[in-house]
Amino acid sequence: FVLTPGQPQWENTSLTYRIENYTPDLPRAVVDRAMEKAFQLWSNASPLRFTKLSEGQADIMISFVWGDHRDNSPFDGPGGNLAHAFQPGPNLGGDVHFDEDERWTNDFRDYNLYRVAAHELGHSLGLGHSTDIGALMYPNYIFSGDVQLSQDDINGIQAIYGSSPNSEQPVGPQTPQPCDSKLTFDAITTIRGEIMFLKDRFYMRVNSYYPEVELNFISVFWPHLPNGLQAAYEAASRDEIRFFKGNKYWAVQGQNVLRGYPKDISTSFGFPQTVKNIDAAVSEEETGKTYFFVADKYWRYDEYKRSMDVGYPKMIAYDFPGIGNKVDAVFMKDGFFYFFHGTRQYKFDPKTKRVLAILKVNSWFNC
Amino acid sequence: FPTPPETPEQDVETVQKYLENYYNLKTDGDQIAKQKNKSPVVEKLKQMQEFFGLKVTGKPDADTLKVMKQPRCGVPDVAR
Repeated sequence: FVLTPGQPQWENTSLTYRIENYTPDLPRAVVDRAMEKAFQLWSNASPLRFTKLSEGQADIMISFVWGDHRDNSPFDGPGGNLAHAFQPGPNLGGDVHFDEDERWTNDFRDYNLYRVAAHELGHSLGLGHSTDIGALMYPNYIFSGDVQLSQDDINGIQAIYGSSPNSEQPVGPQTPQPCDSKLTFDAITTIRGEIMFLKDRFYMRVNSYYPEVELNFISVFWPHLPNGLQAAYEAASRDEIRFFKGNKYWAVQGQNVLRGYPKDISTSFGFPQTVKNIDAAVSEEETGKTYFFVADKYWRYDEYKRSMDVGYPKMIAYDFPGIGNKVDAVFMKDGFFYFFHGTRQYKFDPKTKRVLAILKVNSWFNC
Repeated sequence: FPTPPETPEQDVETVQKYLENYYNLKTDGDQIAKQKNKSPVVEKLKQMQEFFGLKVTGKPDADTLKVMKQPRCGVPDVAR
């Protein structure tokens, strides 16, 4: 996190705010609720308390304006600058301006008012822009469906105002660090020749042309997928990636989630109702066989016959000796399976049924 | 095939405006020290690239331009 230079802060922890005018893009009640929720995010993590005023001068004045609105930063029409806010202080201090030339929404469409308000209020309270892409205080607009303070935001606000007086201290999500040796993955899949690693709300992506690992929100590609996916695999013959969470799965082609999804894993693949979620999945392009790993067993599905092969499930430890009995994530490259469990990675040769190497979990990231 | 210019005119303007808005790039010629290989634009570009976790080249490459064109908060990334 980054504090505003000079570390300005409010002396009082009880602050007032007023919404001076409303955008015509949304009902007033929706704007009121968006602001209330945005303030709540920051009050939950700090000793700050906010009261809404309906008239008069408040500490934080909120308005929707366009173009040159007589401060030092004129807005620039649709796109570009979405909003700005002033650091704690009297008069203009703390005030938040939203560019009325934007379309403000309360859903995933550009631009979600609650998301932008939550960011701007961080400035009103004394925070600058964070370099953590998972933080609310990251300067670029990213909307991943949920709006929450990351641990970085919490650390920032508590560095200024101290911790929350609530007995239970808030804990925010951490952004994965690709070169952290303790990194673990939720799922991994190949995708049109690249490898995509999934963790919480994020993907990490590498390809041979661009050696630096790219970290960003899964929602950047697929805004309709949930966070915390548990398994994924590429059905290359159909140019589909399938993502699993609980007993549901989604199929995507490129950046499009296919119609009719999510579907039920029991109905589509033939899992018994007792299978509540998939740990990991991988498909062999040559044979059209897909392996699903569930607890200490695995199932094999035939992509051509579209049915589960008979004789399954089998024990992982028996047919994949050396990788343990649980799999977090798996993908296939150049004829080898790469299994991940915790912070370990196993390179496995399916022909000889042998582990060829035990690798660091982030060996693909050029750390 | 003719090679397209590395940085089309429009992109130069994007870079200039972006650095002025968010990285306090001063356009007043008198204030800019003209040192070889250490132009303020290059320095500010490097600062921006480091902030966003991009490859620090000091050049407005495709990834840098991509980030610059994303919608964002109007508050500068460095102190004004």
